[in-house]
Amino acid sequence: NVSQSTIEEFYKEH
Amino acid sequence: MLEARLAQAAVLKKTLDAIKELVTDANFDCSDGGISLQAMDNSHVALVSLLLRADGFEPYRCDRNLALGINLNSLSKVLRSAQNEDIITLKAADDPDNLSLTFESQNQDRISEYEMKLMDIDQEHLGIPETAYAAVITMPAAEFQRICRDLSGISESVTIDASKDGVKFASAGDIGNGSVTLKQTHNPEEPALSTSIELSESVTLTFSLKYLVNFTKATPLAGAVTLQMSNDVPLLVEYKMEGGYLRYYLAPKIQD
Repeated sequence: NVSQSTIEEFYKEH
Repeated sequence: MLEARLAQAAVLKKTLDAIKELVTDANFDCSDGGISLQAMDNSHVALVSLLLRADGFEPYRCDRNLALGINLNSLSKVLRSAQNEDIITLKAADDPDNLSLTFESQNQDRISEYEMKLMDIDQEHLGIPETAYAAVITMPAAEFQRICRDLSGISESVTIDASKDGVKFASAGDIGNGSVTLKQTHNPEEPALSTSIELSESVTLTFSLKYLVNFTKATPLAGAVTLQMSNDVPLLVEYKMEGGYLRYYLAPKIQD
């Protein structure tokens, strides 16, 4: 099964 | 205050066309370095990062940092009134309620003046670390656009596989499957038509084609596009233009 990740899972709030 | 004069309205018009379907509202952050924007799409799968450097404007003046909260659809409507060849000047006071836009024809026989209301946008800003990507692929922007469009007819997703043999874009869907493989080419007379693949390790990632097709709306801004990938991090798609860049980051699809 393939799921879509989000940008926030990779980059932290500045 | 901000005062920024751009020799060709076309740059701003094309930039807006390239981001307005992905992002509805965004802060244009103005500083002495230039005008930048960072925003995610509604579903937080893609991120847009735009930089228009101060040296791309003549003159450029920004006394203190300003965040201009702009509805991109509204800005796009206002920019429709500018001809591609017009000289465009953006002005805003400190703590502004409005952005003023002036469009002058090349021979200055027509001057159009617009004021656009600004909005308060509370936007989170993500820190994107400098990354040494495992695969850096530069190719003609039109080629990338064609590949994304063609494969979107087959499937919602594309798997991009960068290896020493080349870069392969492959999709599989209900009607069948398809792939396009690009090899490294060198066109010394027209570097923008070359494909280059720099690789420190093989990378395979899967992405939503809907977003990639959307990114390729930036094709009119640059002859070449650069894709940067490492396993398990977002793809970086970059269009470099004179005086800045437009970057898109796309979160991968991940095997559960």
